[in-house]
Amino acid sequence: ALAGRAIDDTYLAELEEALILADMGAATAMEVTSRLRAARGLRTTADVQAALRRILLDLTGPAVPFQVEPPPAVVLALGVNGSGKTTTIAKLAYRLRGEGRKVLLAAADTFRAAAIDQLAIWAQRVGVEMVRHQPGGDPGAVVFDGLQAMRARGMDVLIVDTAGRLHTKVNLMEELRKLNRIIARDAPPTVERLLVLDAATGQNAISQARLFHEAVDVTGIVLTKLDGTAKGGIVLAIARDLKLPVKFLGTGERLDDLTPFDPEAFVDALLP
Amino acid sequence: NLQARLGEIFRRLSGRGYLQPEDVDAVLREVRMALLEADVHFAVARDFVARVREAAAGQEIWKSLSPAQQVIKIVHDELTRLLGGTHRELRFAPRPPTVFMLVGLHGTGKTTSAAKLAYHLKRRGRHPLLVATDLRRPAAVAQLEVGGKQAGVPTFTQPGATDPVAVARAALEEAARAGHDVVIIDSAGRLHLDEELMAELAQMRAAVLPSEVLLTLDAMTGQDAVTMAEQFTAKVGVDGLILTKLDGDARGGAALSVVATTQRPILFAGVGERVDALEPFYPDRMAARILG
Ligand SMILES: Nc1nc2c(ncn2[C@@H]2O[C@H](COP(=O)(O)OP(=O)(O)OP(=O)(O)O)[C@@H](O)[C@H]2O)c(=O)[nH]1
Ligand SMILES: Nc1nc2c(ncn2[C@@H]2O[C@H](COP(=O)(O)OP(=O)(O)OP(=O)(O)O)[C@@H](O)[C@H]2O)c(=O)[nH]1
Ligand SMILES: [Mg+2]
Ligand SMILES: [Mg+2]
Repeated sequence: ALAGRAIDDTYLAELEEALILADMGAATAMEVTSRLRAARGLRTTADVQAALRRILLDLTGPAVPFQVEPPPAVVLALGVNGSGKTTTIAKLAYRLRGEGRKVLLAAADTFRAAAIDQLAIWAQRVGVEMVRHQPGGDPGAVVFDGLQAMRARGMDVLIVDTAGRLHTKVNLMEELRKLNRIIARDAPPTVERLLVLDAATGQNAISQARLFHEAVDVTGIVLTKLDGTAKGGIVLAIARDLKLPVKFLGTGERLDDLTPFDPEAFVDALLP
Repeated sequence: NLQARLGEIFRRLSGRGYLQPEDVDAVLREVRMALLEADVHFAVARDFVARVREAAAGQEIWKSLSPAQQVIKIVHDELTRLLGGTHRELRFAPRPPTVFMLVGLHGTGKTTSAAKLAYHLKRRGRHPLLVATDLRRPAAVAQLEVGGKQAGVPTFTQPGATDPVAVARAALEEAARAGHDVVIIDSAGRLHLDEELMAELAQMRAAVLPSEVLLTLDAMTGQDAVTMAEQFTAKVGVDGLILTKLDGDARGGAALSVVATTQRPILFAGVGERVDALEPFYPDRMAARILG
C-alpha cells in the first residue's frame, strides 16, 4: 500500500504505523522512519523501498547459521510457557536426522503435566531415542544423563527440552542457569542455546530476551507460529538492543515446518 | 515512566503561564507512547487518546497544581472504565448442565485454564466434568487428565476418537448420566486463519450450546491480539475472555485492545501454572499495570 508513494510526512506516519502494527515497537519504528527521512538521493518510489529494505536488513544483521559442528553438539531449548519449544525440538531432530546425524533427545521438562509424554511421542515419530526420568524429578539429572548417553552412544547432537518459565521467576531462571552449568561442565565442542519465541509476542519479548540472555548467553532465536497473522517484528527490536540472531522460523505444527532464517525473505514479508 | 515524563513536560511549561495547542499534543503523545509500549493496539491507542483529550479539556487540568498527576488519573480512570465496563459474572444455563468451551491460539493456556476453571467451580460446590477434545496435539488428553486429577475433577476422554465434535456430544450424554452440572470443554489450539478448524469450532458450539465460549488471551500478546480476537468472535462466537500468564511482567495492553474491539468481558486472570492460579479480573489493577 505504501509502495507507490512519495516520501512525505503522511508516508512516514503511515510507515511508522505499519511497523508498529508488525510489533517492531514505537522506538524501533521511529528510528527506521527517521533514518529513511535522513536518507539522500531518493528520487523514485523504488529508491524509497530499496532504502527502507536496507535499513531493515541493517537491523536484522546477516544470517547467522545454526551450528552443530564439530560434534557432539548440545542444543538447549529455552523460553516462556507455550512458545513452542517442545514442537521446535521435534522439528530440529527431524531436520538433523534428515542430514544423516545421530540425534538424542533429553526430556528435561520434569514439571509440566504430560510434558515428557509429549516429547516421547515426537521422538517416536521422528525415530530418535530419548532420555527420560520420572515426572517431578530433577531436570539437572536428566541433562546429566543425556550428556552421558550422548558420549557413550557416540551421538552427533543432544537436544534438551526444558520447562516453559516466565523470565521474571528468579528460582526458575536459576534452575535454567544450573542446567546450563551442567552442560558447560561436560564441555561439548558445540553448544546452541536457543530462545524459542512466539511471533505474536509484543514488547515483553525484549525483556524476555534480555533476561534469558543474561542467564545463559543465548546463541540464537527460533521465532515460532509465523504461519499466523503476527509478523514477528519484535526480533528487529531485539536485534537492535541485544544483537541476538534469529536462526530458524517455525511455520506450522508439522515436522517439516521449520525454515532457516533468511533476513531478506523476512524483511520482504515485513515490508508494508 | 509516564508520570515522570509528563512531569517533565509540565515543568517546562510552568514558567510560561499559558498553554499552546502543541503543548497539549506533547502531553497526549506521551500517553500514546506509553500505551504502545504496553502493546495496546495502534488504532485503540489512537482512539483512547482522543477520549483522554476530550476528558481533559473539560477539566482545567492545565491550571492545576499537579497537572501530571491529574492527567494520569484521567487516563487511569478511562482505562478502568473501558476494561471493566463489560464486567459481569460467569453465566450458567437455566437448566444443567452448563457448558463452557475454551478456545484460542496455540499455547495460550486453554488446557491449564480448563483445569483451573474446574477447580474453581468445584470449590464453589459444583460438579464439573472436564472434556478432552484436543485429539491432535501429542499427549494433550493426558495433559488435561493430569490437570483434572490436580483439580479433583473427572476428565471425559474417548481413546481412539477422531472427531472432536463427537467427543463433545458424548461428554454431554455422560454428564447427564453421571449428574455433572458443569461441563468444561478443552479444545485444540488453532489459528483464526484456519477456516477448516474455525468451522470445526463453530460446529462444536452448535452441537453443545455453551453458556460461555471463553477465549484465552496470552497477556504478552502484541498487536496481533485484535485481528485474532475479532476473527474468533466472527467465526466462532466469543462470550468472554481469560487473560493468561499475568504472573509475568507483560504490561498487557492486548487486554484493552481486545475488550475495546470485541466488547467482550475478561472474566478471569491466569496467574500461574498451578490449578489454583485463577483469579477474578480486576479492571483497576489492570489499568495501573498497562500504564506501567
Ligand atoms: N501454528 C503453529 N503452532 C505451533 C508452532 N510451534 C508450536 N506450535 C504449537 O504451539 C503449541 C505449544 O507448543 P509446545 O511445543 O508445547 O510449546 P512449549 O514451549 O514446549 O510449551 P511449554 O513446555 O508448556 O512451555 C502446540 O499446540 C504446538 O503445536 C508453529 O510454528 N506454528
Ligand atoms: N506462568 C503461567 N503459565 C501458564 C499460565 N497458563 C498456562 N500456563 C502455561 O503455559 C503453557 C501452555 O499452556 P497450555 O494449557 O498447554 O496451553 P494451550 O492453549 O492448551 O496450548 P495448545 O493446546 O497447544 O494450544 C504451559 O506451560 C502452562 O503451564 C499462567 O497463567 N501463568
Ligand atoms: Mg514444552
Ligand atoms: Mg491445550
